[in-house]
Amino acid sequence: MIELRDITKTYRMGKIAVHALRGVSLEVKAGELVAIVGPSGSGKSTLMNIIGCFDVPTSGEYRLEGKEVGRLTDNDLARLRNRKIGFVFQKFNLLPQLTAWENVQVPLLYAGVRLQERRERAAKALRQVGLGDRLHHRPNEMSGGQQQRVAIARALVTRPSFLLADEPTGNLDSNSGREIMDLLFSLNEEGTTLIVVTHDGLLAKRFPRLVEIRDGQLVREEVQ
Amino acid sequence: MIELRDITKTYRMGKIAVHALRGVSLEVKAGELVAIVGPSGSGKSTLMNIIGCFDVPTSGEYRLEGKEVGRLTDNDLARLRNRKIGFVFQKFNLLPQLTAWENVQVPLLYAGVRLQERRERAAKALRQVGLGDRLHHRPNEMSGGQQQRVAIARALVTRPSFLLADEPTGNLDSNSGREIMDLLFSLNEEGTTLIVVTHDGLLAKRFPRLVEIRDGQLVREEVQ
Ligand SMILES: Nc1ncnc2c1ncn2[C@@H]1O[C@H](COP(=O)(O)OP(=O)(O)OP(=O)(O)O)[C@@H](O)[C@H]1O
Ligand SMILES: Nc1ncnc2c1ncn2[C@@H]1O[C@H](COP(=O)(O)OP(=O)(O)OP(=O)(O)O)[C@@H](O)[C@H]1O
Ligand SMILES: [Mg+2]
Ligand SMILES: [Mg+2]
Repeated sequence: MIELRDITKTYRMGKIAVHALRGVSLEVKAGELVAIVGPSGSGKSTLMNIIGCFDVPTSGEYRLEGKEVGRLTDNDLARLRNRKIGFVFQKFNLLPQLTAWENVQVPLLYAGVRLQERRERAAKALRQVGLGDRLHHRPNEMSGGQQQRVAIARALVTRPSFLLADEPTGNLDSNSGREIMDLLFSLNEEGTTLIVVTHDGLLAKRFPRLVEIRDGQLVREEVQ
Repeated sequence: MIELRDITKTYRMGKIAVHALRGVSLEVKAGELVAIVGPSGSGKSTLMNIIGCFDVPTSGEYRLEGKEVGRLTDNDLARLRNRKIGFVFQKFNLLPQLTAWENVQVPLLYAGVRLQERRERAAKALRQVGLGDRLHHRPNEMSGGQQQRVAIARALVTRPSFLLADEPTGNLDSNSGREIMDLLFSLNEEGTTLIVVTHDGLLAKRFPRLVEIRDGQLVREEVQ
C-alpha cells in the first residue's frame, strides 16, 4: 500500500525555485495497475523518484506498507528499496563498465544472493526481455532499445512487490513495446503492484486506472 | 544529396562479430523528408551515425554532396559535420557540466560565431522548443523531455542543410512531440533535408517517404 499526502518538491538553484510538485495526494493498493501521464516537465519522474525512495519530498507524508518513509534510517530505506521495489529509470542508469549480465546481477548482489543463483536468474530475466544473445555486451555495445530492456530485466530480477517504470517503452518499436508490457502485466497478475509513466496513448488505455499530472499537480483520475 | 551504396557495419567483440548493417543502399535528395522505421536493434542508429559522419562503415561507399566521405581528411570531415549536419542523438549526449544555454552554443563556438550572436541564436533556439525558462538549468536539473528538446535546439542552431534526428520525440508527450515535429517540418519547407528515425506510427505517416530496416537490411521503401 502506497499513501502519499500533500507531497511537494521544490528544487532550489541559487535564487530560482522550481516547484516540481505542488501538493500531490495519491493512494495505490497492493496489486493495483496505475498509469501516470502528463506533459513533458510536469513532475512525473519527480513523483516516481519519491515513490521509489530515490528522492525525498520537500514536505508532505509518504507511507509505504504502513511505515512512514521519512522516519526510516538509511539502512532500512536501502533494504526496503532493494527488496520491495523494482525501478526502471527514464535514463536507464546502467553501469557503463559492466556487461548486460553483470548489470542485471547487481540488485541480487545487494540482496545477498549466491553467485550461481545470481547468474541463472539474471540470464533468465535477460531472455524474458529478448536479450538472451546480448549477455556479454556492455551498454555502449547495444542499441537504445536494448539498453532499455536491460534496465527492465534489472528491475524484475529481484521479484519486487512494487514495480515502478518511467517510460519503459520510450525507445522501443511497437512490437517490442507490446511484448515488454505483456510481461509486466503478467507479473501484475501474479500480484506485483505496477505503476507506469507513459506518453504512449495506446498503452495508457490498457491500464484500469489513469492519473494525470500537470504543472506539479494531480489534475485528473480516471477509471477505465 | 546523400548516396549510400552497399554499406555494411560489423562490430567485433573478441570472437563475436555483430553484423549491424548488411549492405544498405539509399539515396536522399536535397530537401527530402524521410522517415526510418524498424524494430529495436535493427540498425537504425548505426545507419544514422554513418550518414551523420559520426561513424565509418566497414565497407561500401558514402557520397555526400558528390564528395566521397571515406576520402576526406579529419579536418574536412569535422567542418562538413559542423556546417552542414545537425544531429539529434538518441541518447541526447548533452554536456552535463554546461547549462542548456551553453550546450546549445557549443556548435556555434566551433563554427567561429562571435559570443553576442552565439548567445542570441542559442536563446532563440531554446525558445523555439519551449524552453525559454530553462536556459540556466544543467541537464540533471531538467526532465527527460526537456533534455531531449535541448538536444533538438542544439541541432537546429547552426541552420544545417541536413537535419538527422534519432527518435526526437521518444521522451515527449504527444502535444510536445507534435509541436517539435511542426518545427522540424517548417525547417524542411525552407529547404532543410530531414531524416528522422521514429517508433511512433502516427508520426511516420506524416512523412512522404518511409524506409524500413530489419536485421541490418533495407526491407521496404514506401511513398505515402
Ligand atoms: N559497439 C557495438 N558493439 C557491438 N554491437 C553493437 C554495438 N553498437 C550496436 N551494436 C548492435 O548493433 C545492432 C544495431 O544497433 P542500433 O543501435 O543501430 O539499433 P537500432 O535500430 O537503433 O535500435 P533501437 O530502436 O533499439 O534504438 C544491435 O543489435 C546492437 O546490439
Ligand atoms: N534537479 C533539478 N533542479 C531544478 N529543476 C529540476 C530538477 N529536476 C527536475 N527539475 C524540473 O522539475 C520539473 C519536473 O521534472 P520531471 O523530471 O519530474 O518531469 P517529467 O514529467 O518527468 O517530464 P518528461 O516527460 O519530460 O520526462 C521540470 O520542469 C524540470 O525542469
Ligand atoms: Mg520524466
Ligand atoms: Mg537506435
